[in-house]
Amino acid sequence: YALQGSRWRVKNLTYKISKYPKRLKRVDVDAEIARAFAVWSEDTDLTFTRKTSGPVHIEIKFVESEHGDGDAFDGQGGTLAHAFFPVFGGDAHFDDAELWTIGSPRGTNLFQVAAHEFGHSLGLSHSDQSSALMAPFYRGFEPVFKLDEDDKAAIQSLYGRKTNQYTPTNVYPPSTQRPSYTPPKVPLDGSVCKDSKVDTIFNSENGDTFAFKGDKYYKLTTDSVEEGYPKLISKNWPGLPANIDAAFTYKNGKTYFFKGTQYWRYHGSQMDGAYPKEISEGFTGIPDHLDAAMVWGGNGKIYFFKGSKFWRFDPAKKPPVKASYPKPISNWEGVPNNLDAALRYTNGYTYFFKGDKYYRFHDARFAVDTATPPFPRPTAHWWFGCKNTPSSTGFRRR
Amino acid sequence: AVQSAPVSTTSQAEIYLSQFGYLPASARNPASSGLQDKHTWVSAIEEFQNFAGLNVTGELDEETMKLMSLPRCGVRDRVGSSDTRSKR
Repeated sequence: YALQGSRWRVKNLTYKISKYPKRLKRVDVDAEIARAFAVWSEDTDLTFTRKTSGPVHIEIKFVESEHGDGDAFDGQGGTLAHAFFPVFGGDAHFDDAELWTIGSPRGTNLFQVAAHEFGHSLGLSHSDQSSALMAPFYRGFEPVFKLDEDDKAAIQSLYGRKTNQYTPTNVYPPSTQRPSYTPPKVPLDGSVCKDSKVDTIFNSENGDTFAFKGDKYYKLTTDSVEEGYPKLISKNWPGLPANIDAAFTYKNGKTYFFKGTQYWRYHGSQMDGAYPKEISEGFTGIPDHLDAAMVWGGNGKIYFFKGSKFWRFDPAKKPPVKASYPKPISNWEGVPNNLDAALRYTNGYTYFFKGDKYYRFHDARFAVDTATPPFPRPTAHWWFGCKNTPSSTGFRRR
Repeated sequence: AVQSAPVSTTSQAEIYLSQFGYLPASARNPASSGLQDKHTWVSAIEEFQNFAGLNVTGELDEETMKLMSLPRCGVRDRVGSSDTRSKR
């Protein structure tokens, strides 16, 4: 997912429909728009109240061609609607040249497009996950609508998880709220600023980012460490040992941890079965004593790194590792051997970590990204938010 | 009803890429269209293909123009400068 950068300061928002579509009954439009807003109340404390007049947060209009905001609609097809981010007012405009329909495969489904546009009104940008509601392309009528994990992680990163009992007006399966676990606090130490080498870094199912180091873990914010960390790994992942080699979360929502010849599988903080198992048992073709592992955003496959080599693992294939692997890590232009960690971060980029430095990888060019300051950059400054540490490594990448 | 035209020419693709944030807004101005340097043009196509989950070829191929013709949201895919991504 991607965030535009602004959000509402309040969670109880109001809206009004100041111009209705030509071809639908108002009462039906009111119901569909309410259902579309309710999509975003399901996993947060956001509430949406319809008003018929006066000032509101989000104004909705069905209009055609040029309609006063400088972004003319283009007739049937093409652009269906657009919305403004909170900092620009949050309003949503729908092209009334479209054949808006309700609960039918004909025309364009009002509920789906409206739910997408309200994501923008709340601060979400487009996602490159084709299964996400916030993907830019209309996918046709979906009789059974389900918000993608990518969308949930996005909206919760802006407005937090659901804590109130407010049930949205639409009919959704009650979300299975995992009991939140607050492990005992371990006093924050500055050691990670002196020695920022990590064992592994991975994202959890709901988009949190964790760095493991020894027997402790750090929960990362967008540019530093969350208050009260590090904490003990064993307190949040009961049964998991210290000094983990590698970790990743797969699209099945499970997180896999690797150490020596063994691996563990967790769902959130719960061990997901009888673990540890042997890597050779669950990941045929993958070696022991790994350096790093990740799910690469370029193709959704699992990549393992060890020494100067890497393996690609595809659970859907038999065998899951082609005979052409391992291949040299030098194929990933600019990435060094003997890595410590690899991560596909929530901003869509792929990152590699080695020692106290990290590399950002440009997936489209299949090479380490060029930027200022150049890569590698110091991990302490950019990932752990360590104040008096340099922001660059002072030499240009060869 | 007015139908929006599918993307089938380079200049239509240029307008599309500019409309959705892959090329500078100036490219939407027909007077200046065609003034992209090769690297900018190829990068824009690569970025769009990468974002849309297509094979990243840098070429304005059939597959890419077909996707550009799909009904979609009018909000840009690339919002603001590239550093809207997290600080890292």
